[in-house]
Amino acid sequence: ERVTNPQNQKPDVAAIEAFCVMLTKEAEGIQIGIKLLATQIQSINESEALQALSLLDTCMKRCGPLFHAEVGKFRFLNEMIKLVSPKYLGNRTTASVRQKVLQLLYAWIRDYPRESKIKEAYEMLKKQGVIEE
Amino acid sequence: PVIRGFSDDEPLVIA
Repeated sequence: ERVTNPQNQKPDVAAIEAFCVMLTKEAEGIQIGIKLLATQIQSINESEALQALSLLDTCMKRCGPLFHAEVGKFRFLNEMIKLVSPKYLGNRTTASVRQKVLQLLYAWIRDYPRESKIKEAYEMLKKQGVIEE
Repeated sequence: PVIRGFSDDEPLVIA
């Protein structure tokens, strides 16, 4: 909640650090962290959602392959898909949040090629017309 | 009886 506080004028670096530590050091930290992130990225508050996506990006860079493997499951990817899909939450999600979701997926295909479901999800979004070239 | 697979995941949601 500190990390994604809509009143943050700038990133709460200490809170981000504490979250990453929790994720990597605590038993089931990854499972807990993933669920929290999935909830926060779907916040109706744009600032909260954007900061949560930024935290997700940081965790991908810092928290290692076990974290990548959980993000790279459809269980989590589906929650990102729902944000951009008009069938689900896409129509109430702001453009900046939708854009950030797609940017992350695109970068992750390149940065985490072992997580093949990320590419599969991205290709589905292209095929369904959610992503335009 | 349902035969369960070993996949620890869910199906991909279609947008």
